[in-house]
Amino acid sequence: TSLKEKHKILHQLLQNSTSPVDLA
Amino acid sequence: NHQSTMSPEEFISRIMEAEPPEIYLMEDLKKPFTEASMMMSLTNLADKELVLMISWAKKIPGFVELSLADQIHLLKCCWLEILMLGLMWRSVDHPGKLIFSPDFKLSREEGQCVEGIMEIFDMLLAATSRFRELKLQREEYVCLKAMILLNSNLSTSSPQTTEELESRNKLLRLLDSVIDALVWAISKLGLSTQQQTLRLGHLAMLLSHIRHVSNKGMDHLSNMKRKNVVLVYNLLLEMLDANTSSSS
Repeated sequence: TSLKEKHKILHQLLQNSTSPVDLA
Repeated sequence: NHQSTMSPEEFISRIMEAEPPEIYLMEDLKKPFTEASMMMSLTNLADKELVLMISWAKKIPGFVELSLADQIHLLKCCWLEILMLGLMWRSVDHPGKLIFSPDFKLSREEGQCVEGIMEIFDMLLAATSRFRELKLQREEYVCLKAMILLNSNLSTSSPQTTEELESRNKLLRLLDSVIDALVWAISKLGLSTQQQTLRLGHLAMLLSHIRHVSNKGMDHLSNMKRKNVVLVYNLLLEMLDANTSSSS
């Protein structure tokens, strides 16, 4: 959990399939 | 695992397809730069590139099959090296210039306005010159980038769980695949066996230089943030904090 908390955005980008261009 | 049965040719084809699109800074650059304006442009661009880097990593065959913890560790260790290798590739045909993006190009002298950055620019330009001398090919470049990612964090602790052990074994097999792919790419250049071996060695040795410049760059960025020269935010902040806290 701490790893996920520490790297929230990175974790989210690794897990989701949303286009990174949209997120940028 | 599919990547172990993949031919080197197919592996390279997949990592070529994974290449991120060209990215633009899309800012009105007011010249001459100030220390703050140049650092702001550099960090804005890095933040945009980082988002695309995550997407790129996920397309490296086998990467998403590693444990999430390993994926995070690898990316947080190598992100600046990956950005720097991309910068070198874009700059390879432009001696004396650093092509951060098509709309953000700097000469080494322009680095004078940011304290401590010219030393880093010179190291980046030196490595770029070496790639120019070696006539680095695109296939080799994509292999080197994948090697940086997969070789970025050789953990010293032994895997504790089955999942960790499996992920570590997958990572080692992935490294085998990317080395095979680079060897294959070099074999296509029409060199003698000895020249191929030397080329592999020279390319691999450049990776240690990139790691060194990245460490310098990380220290520089942390100092700029600490001195409030630049506001670091979003994903870049997370990556920078991850790096500085792990090294402290």
